[in-house]
Amino acid sequence: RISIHTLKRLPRYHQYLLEQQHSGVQKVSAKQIALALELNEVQVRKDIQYVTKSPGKPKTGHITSTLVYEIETFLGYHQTNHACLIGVGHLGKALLNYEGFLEKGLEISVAFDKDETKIDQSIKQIKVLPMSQLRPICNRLKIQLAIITVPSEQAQEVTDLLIESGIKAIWNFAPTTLVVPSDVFVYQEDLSISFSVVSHHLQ
Amino acid sequence: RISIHTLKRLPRYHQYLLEQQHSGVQKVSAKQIALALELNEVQVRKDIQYVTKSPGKPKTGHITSTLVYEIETFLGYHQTNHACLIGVGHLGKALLNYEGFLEKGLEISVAFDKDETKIDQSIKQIKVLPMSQLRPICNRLKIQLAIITVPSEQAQEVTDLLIESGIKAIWNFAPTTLVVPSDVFVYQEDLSISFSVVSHHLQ
Ligand SMILES: NC(=O)c1ccc[n+]([C@@H]2O[C@H](COP(=O)([O-])OP(=O)(O)OC[C@H]3O[C@@H](n4cnc5c(N)ncnc54)[C@H](O)[C@@H]3O)[C@@H](O)[C@H]2O)c1
Ligand SMILES: NC(=O)c1ccc[n+]([C@@H]2O[C@H](COP(=O)([O-])OP(=O)(O)OC[C@H]3O[C@@H](n4cnc5c(N)ncnc54)[C@H](O)[C@@H]3O)[C@@H](O)[C@H]2O)c1
Repeated sequence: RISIHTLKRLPRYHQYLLEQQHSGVQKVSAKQIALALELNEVQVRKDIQYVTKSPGKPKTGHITSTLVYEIETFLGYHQTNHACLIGVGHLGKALLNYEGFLEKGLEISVAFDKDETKIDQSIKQIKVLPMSQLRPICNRLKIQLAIITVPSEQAQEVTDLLIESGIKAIWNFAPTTLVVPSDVFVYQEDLSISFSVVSHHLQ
Repeated sequence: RISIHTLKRLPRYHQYLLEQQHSGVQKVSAKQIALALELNEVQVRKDIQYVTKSPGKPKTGHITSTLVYEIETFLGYHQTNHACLIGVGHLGKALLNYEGFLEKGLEISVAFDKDETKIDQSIKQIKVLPMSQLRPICNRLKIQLAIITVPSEQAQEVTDLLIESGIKAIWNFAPTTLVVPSDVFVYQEDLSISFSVVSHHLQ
């Protein structure tokens, strides 16, 4: 299985390669990617071997457009993953409004909230439904991915309901550790980790 | 200079060490950290050398509480960095409401927006001011860090104003590349990179 660290590097290679492609660069080598992104060349080569069968040619490297396509395929950008979002508060609304997800194959199809006043609204054509609908809707739409943007003390209760509804992967924004069975994947988002990088530059 | 990849790993070591400390584990080795976080042991050892003078003892490793303290000091959690936030929309409000930043030494002191209806509100005691106040306030409060949560087409114009106001580091959430002088650090946040990890687990 590929490590989470390689998985997080691949979108950065993809972004860099797209920029190269747009400025007409036909070929690109692992060395050039490593230099541009401050990474170790051996690591870049190893990462690329996950997504492509063709080894780069010694001097010239990979065809930019092919590598872009192979990374996109590997990361699942070409298929659409349908997700549900739980907790239509400030963060939930910002994620529902964000158009950058569709390009990566993420489509939030439906949202849920326990607050009566939020039910039956639509944000960017995404309907907000009551929690009582969660299980039947996730089953019917075969949704496997859930985004959690509720307060931390509510996150575990919401998670238990999601697991009963057949959810297999959770993107959790609430700052709390979720207890899930071993066949459920949880990605814990923590924006304050990015902040550590910023704050170090201020020292 | 430390690489951005090491900087992003350190908060994860910190989180793991805090959990160990809370469950009474007195000592921890680079090997244990590497196993728990699926990382390469040599890499973990190298990273730790940035934050601590004392090499771990061969069998037992580092004193957990000391290493926690040393990472916190290195990442600047013990001093308070004052920041301003520009663009009090959905995402801006979610960040103003988030209490996880204070623990990492980030205090958002003031917010700005161009929308008249948002001026003079307060979110968690943080006042929202008009853009005409940006330069005088950043100078007076000696703010060096700005968080940008405006739409992408407005982000460069906002950045130019921030640089004139003496800002040295920008945490940018708008999906666009900012042009800045070489002495200004920009951290480009992109939540869809985290999504790539989640979506790969759905394949
Ligand atoms: N990870 C990060 O870096 C980061 C950054 C900002 C916010 N957050 C977190 O994101 C979460 C949301 O923040 P926010 O500012 O949007 O909060 P908010 O209070 O504005 O929104 C929370 C929403 O969840 C709904 N809700 C509460 N309990 C529920 C339940 N049991 N079932 C369904 N819906 C429920 C509420 O009705 C509300 O609409 C919080 O946990 C916050 O700590 C995390
Ligand atoms: N990086 C990510 O993964 C991610 C996720 C969600 C949203 N976003 C981005 O974050 C940004 C904010 O999203 P949102 O949903 O909160 O949008 P929003 O429209 O709710 O909020 C934008 C705010 O910026 C203010 N604004 C606009 N132009 C301004 C200017 N020139 N000066 C000062 N204030 C100005 C508006 O008045 C509004 O209050 C967008 O760029 C969005 O694409 C990024």
